[in-house]
Amino acid sequence: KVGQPSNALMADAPSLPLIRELLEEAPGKQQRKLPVLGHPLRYMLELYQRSADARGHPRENRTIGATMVKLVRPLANVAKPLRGSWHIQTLDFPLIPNRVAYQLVRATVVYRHQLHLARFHLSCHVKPWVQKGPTNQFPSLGTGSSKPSLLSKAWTEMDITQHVQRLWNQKGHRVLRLRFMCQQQKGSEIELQWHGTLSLDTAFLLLYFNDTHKSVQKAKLLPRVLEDFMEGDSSLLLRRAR
Amino acid sequence: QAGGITSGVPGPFREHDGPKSNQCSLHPFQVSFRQLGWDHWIIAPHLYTPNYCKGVCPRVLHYGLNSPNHAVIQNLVNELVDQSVPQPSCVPYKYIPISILLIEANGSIMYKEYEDMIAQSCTCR
Repeated sequence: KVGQPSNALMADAPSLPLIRELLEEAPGKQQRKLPVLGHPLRYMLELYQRSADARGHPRENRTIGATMVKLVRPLANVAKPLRGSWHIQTLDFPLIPNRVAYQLVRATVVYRHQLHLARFHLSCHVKPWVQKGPTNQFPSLGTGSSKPSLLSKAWTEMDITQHVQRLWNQKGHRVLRLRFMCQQQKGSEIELQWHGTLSLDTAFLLLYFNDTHKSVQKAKLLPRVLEDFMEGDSSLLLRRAR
Repeated sequence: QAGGITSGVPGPFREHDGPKSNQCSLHPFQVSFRQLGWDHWIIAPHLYTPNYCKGVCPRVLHYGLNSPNHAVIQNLVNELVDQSVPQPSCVPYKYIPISILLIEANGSIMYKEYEDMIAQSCTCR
């Protein structure tokens, strides 16, 4: 019936792949308004505009190299102002498995490499969180990451695919723990007394997936025998019709 | 060959096909995700053009309709053997995907490409 909310329609047809997928992804109606336009949403809107036109048609020259990109925000954010000009935040990113049909092809951490708080300038970077102890549980990001690419004056995207792949293939509850480290720029006459923690918008994870089940391409050519029939023996048809 | 068939065969082929304007073709159609009741989790795009196929399938399925051989045979069966077998239907032939920016229930923001979401051409089958 026209006007019936689509969720009800969708509930009637959960067997259709798209509908089932939408039912799994679409939050309930109660989530009325979209979240405030924070940095992550702004970042994803820019990624969307680079990858699709205003009508939603994927651009031929898009460079994301994936059919799905998920932005994951940090769960916890434990700040530890250190002595001196360093400030470290521990960020936990939940790695929630997808349905089997999606394969992880790339993972990057996007963070603000320059922060300006009041009169202070800070330069920041990201490192894996390492358990204190004789053997480093995780090798430093240097092994698995290419040189950070400067996306814009505000954001840096650093590839951590190998780092995440290792975790991704593990069983159970997986959390990627990173450290967001900021150092007060030289020249700031007084020390920044940092009490609170930075908002959660200073760093987030981008997970790139590919759809592994592609629809099988149907045979497009007319089978030979029927082509002959269509061209060679149409008199047969003509006779029949007469 | 097809031309030979239609010209040699009396009226019914022509009357039946009706005017060219209502033959099987692609019809543009645009909806908003608000109309579909999905605007609370789809951020972009705002408008979506699924389009649709509508119209009569002609007796002679010319090559432009990309019809499979089975449709040609079904037409003949309907015409010459048993009218209870329906003529082929006017349905989409080629589709293109759509990119969507959405918010998941857990607040994750996602860019996703869905296959076969926009009808690009029609066929009779």
